[in-house]
Amino acid sequence: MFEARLNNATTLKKILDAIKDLLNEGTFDCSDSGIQLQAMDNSHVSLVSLTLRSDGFDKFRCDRNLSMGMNLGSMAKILKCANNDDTVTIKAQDNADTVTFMFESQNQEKVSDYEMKLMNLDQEHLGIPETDYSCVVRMPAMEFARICRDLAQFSESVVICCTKEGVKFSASGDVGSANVKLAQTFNVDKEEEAIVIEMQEPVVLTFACRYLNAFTKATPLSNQVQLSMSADVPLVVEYRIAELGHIRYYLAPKIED
Amino acid sequence: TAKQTKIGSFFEKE
Repeated sequence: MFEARLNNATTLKKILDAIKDLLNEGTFDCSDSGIQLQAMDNSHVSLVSLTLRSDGFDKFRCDRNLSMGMNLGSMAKILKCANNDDTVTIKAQDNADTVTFMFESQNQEKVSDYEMKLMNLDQEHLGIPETDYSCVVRMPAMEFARICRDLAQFSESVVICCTKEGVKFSASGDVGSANVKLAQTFNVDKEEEAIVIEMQEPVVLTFACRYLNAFTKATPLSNQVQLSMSADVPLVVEYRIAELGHIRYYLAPKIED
Repeated sequence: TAKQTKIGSFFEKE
């Protein structure tokens, strides 16, 4: 028996919004420690890794490890049927071929359940090694989303250059060129407005804008985003989900021929 | 021009 409950459907809706543009389907691996999903996008350029800890749920029970392959478009249709303040419970029997989403209104007067067929997905699982990154940047998630959106107008690619002075995002194309420089902040009133740069070595990396923009669909989940970079390895874009877990996106760099 | 790499070339299959 598997059962996981969140007192508010908003978080689950936001999580799905953060992954459904990149992934058509995904396997939710459930164990007593929580729920994990790892999947590459269709073109195998990026990887999504979602971790939801069992202690972050309002109720969590998982008697046996369970892998549930779900079509994320179908899941999105179902979650649209939940009000933001509904309690959502995800339920499945052991070895079941369906999963049930139950939504309960705050006053308990409306209870709906939606059963969805599970899929057998043959997805490759990649081992991601613990890495010490040359540069780690923490910045407001809204600011990162804004920069990715703005620079995508100028080029398919953005160059991220990080030094101890700051981080610079650049794009150049037919129209011209664009540069956005952010300096590390000192003495900001609110922690969520801070820009913090931890640098061991400077890095310059090139990434495809369309994936960065897809990652920023996670912005509603977190005030801050963390970018971890080292030369010639994938960028990690991490959004923490308060008291529940995190979503990490790995993006393969563009490398000069 | 820079060439897009694939994510699978950086991580080992499990």
